[in-house]
Amino acid sequence: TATQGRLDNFFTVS
Amino acid sequence: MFEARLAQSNLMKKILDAIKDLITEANLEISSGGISLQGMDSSHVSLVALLMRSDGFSPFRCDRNLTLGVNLQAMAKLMKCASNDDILTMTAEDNSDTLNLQFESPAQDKLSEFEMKLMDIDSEHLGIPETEYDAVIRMPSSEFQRICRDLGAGIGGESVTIACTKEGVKFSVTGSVGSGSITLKQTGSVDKPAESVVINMAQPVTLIFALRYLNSFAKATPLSESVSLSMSREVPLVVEYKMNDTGYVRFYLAPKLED
Repeated sequence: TATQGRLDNFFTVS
Repeated sequence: MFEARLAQSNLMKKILDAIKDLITEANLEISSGGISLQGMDSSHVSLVALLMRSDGFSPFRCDRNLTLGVNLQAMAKLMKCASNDDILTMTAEDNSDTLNLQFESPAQDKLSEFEMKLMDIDSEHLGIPETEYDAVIRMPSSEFQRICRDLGAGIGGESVTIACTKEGVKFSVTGSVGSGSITLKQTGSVDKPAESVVINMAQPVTLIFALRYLNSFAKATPLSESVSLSMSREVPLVVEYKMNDTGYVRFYLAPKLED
């Protein structure tokens, strides 16, 4: 099984 | 004062149709460089980035940077009032709470004018780091659309595994009725770039994605004859539709990570 990642974990809020 | 005149309303219709189901409202950022937009879907799994460069408009005027909060679904409905080849002119005064849309027939015998209410939208702007991707695949956009549709509708798959090697790119799913895969090989000749499959690869890469997002991205197919997929291990996929030389619609999709 695989867990859906979230973009918040890859990109920074600027 | 902001004014942007687009030769064909059709382009704006296609853009809105491509993104309105993923993000329902967004801020249009207007600057001297053109019109840009960035927005995440409500589950923060995918992101849309739009750029329409100012040189795609004639004229394009922007006296000061503006942020126009737009309900994209409402704007898409409004744009349906324009014929595809109508000239679109968008205008807004500084500090205005409306965006004016004007559709003019090519023969200049019909003029439609609409005022669309703007909204205040709190949105975070995400910094997207420059990435050297392990693999960049360019293929006909219609082929990508077909693959996503077939793997979703045909097999009932939820997750698609995309594996890219020098030999080709393989899309595999396991679904309710069984499993399946579609492999595209790199095309030998590049006489017709729009019909070619081209793989630029530094190293093989395999990632898993939710298929329904890819199907949603494929709504941008009318924007461009070809699409590029950029992949690196454990980073978001980038699906890019270029609009000639005047801009792009990019979709970012967070991968599924093996437990």
